Amino acid sequence: KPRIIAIANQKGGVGKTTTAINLGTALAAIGQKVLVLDMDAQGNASTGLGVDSLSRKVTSYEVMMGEATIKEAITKTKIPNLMVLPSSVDLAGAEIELANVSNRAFRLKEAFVRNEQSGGVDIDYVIIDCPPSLNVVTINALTAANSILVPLQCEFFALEGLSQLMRTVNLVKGSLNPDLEIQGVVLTMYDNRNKLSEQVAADVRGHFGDKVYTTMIPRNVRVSEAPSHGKPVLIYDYNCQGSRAYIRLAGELIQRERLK
Amino acid sequence: KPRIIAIANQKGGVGKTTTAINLGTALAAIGQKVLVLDMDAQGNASTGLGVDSLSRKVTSYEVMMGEATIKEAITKTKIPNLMVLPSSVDLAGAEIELANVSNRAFRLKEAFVRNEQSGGVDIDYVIIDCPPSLNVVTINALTAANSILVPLQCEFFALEGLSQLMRTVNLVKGSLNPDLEIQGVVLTMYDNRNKLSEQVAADVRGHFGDKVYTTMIPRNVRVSEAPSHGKPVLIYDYNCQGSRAYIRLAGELIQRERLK
Ligand SMILES: Nc1ncnc2c1ncn2[C@@H]1O[C@H](COP(=O)(O)OP(=O)(O)OP(=O)(O)O)[C@@H](O)[C@H]1O
Ligand SMILES: Nc1ncnc2c1ncn2[C@@H]1O[C@H](COP(=O)(O)OP(=O)(O)OP(=O)(O)O)[C@@H](O)[C@H]1O
Ligand SMILES: [Mg+2]
Ligand SMILES: [Mg+2]
Repeated sequence: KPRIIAIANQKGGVGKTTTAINLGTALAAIGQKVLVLDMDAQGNASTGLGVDSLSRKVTSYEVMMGEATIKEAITKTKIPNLMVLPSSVDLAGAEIELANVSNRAFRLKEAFVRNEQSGGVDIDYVIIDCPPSLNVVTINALTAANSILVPLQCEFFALEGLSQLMRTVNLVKGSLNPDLEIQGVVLTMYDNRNKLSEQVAADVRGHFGDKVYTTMIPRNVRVSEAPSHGKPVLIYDYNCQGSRAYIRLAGELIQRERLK
Repeated sequence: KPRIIAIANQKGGVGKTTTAINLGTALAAIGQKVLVLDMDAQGNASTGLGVDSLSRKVTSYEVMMGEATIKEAITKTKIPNLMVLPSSVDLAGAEIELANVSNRAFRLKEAFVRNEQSGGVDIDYVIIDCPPSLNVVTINALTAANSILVPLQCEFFALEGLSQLMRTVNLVKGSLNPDLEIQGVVLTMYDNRNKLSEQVAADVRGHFGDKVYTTMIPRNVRVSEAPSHGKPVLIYDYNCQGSRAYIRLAGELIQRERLK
């Protein structure tokens, strides 16, 4: 059974997609079999892994609606050990389409259960990229996941949303998924020349203690250039600061998983 | 009757809130009476204008639900000519609460109509800060607005979402608000040391021509520090690059409005 990690934070632009793509790639590089599941209607994780929008025939939308299995929607990437389940703009309509459906929060979890029953797919980790909102799509991801990994941009507005996110996590844990854990908080776009980054980092470590990863992802222009080439930064520029940080992050994640 | 401008883009973290706060402040500084209407459950615009979460008694949620008038929800700020209508975390539930309501897209517009009928409030511009999604809240903003101003971060993923946003704008214009115009596109977090910024800027000007504002907002750390002091950057550091750019932006907006 794969470990399912939801990468979620309703604050926009904090590095959810960038973390899903590059943590996924780094885990694949160290031999784990990884599926990046794109649950954001924007489709940035699919694009960043080289799946162009015209070739997304079966997507996470069909999986959520029960019209396709996980196996049918999975696509290979050019990277060994790394697969992607692309998203579709139709996901933006899921909130309304599932409004009156009783098991609306469990659609994704049920898809994973059906996948296991039919023999499953050989995957060690599923990394779910969530949209910037606490809508039915993100709730499905949190209900299907073993844990949540929270990317946190080192900026003031990013701090503000944390308490709302934690309330939602506790609500999901209380009623939909009692096993949901906080896998950790990862500080992103850290800039050591700017005192705001240090203040936010100190503040978050004060609140979340050792849930905060030691590895911080620095702000690094190569990270933001990589998606325009349809490649993870580890492939685009293996030696840059951003790639090294995501490789360290994958190592730290494996260590934390082993300690459980 | 006030000019209503919705600041919208479903891509997260592109500078919607920062533009609502600072464009609003700059317009107020040049003598316009401005209301910043916070329609994002995160409440960043309310915080950035110094309205702490405990004092948000009547919010845009109650206005959307028809439980309060615009006049009742408006709060003064310490800045002359600038008022704010704060948001509430309850807005996150609006999608479900309005799912089966026939006039769900017109709630905000109707609130403005009722406001006019009761003599209105002395406002020249309403600047609406939208959440990072094309949900019922953003649709309400686009339906109530005269125009949409699109902040666009000079990054690759930000380009990807533009066509989805324009499709939604055309849908709203076609069925809910025929008068909706594209007020313009504003390039944000522009970094002239980074060739990606220049590429994105050139690409956007190619697509949108003179809809793209000449004024670009540079990436400037003072802009991201200001919200932690509950102040717009124009008050926090009047002479920094960020403040000057938002003052130029306000001037260009007034010029464009006059040309209509
Ligand atoms: N470490 C980094 N250094 C530089 N740029 C980064 C870094 N991480 C992310 N970015 C850039 O910042 C922007 C926001 O990141 P990303 O799109 O991954 O955030 P997100 O949380 O997925 O956004 P959304 O809320 O829209 O889904 C992107 O343009 C991305 O390329
Ligand atoms: N010109 C700028 N220079 C430096 N930092 C900026 C600039 N504009 C915005 N920021 C910072 O970037 C982050 C994202 O900006 P902001 O929160 O305004 O975007 P948003 O589109 O409103 O995000 P969301 O999608 O979550 O609503 C914030 O931390 C903000 O302080
Ligand atoms: Mg994303
Ligand atoms: Mg915002």
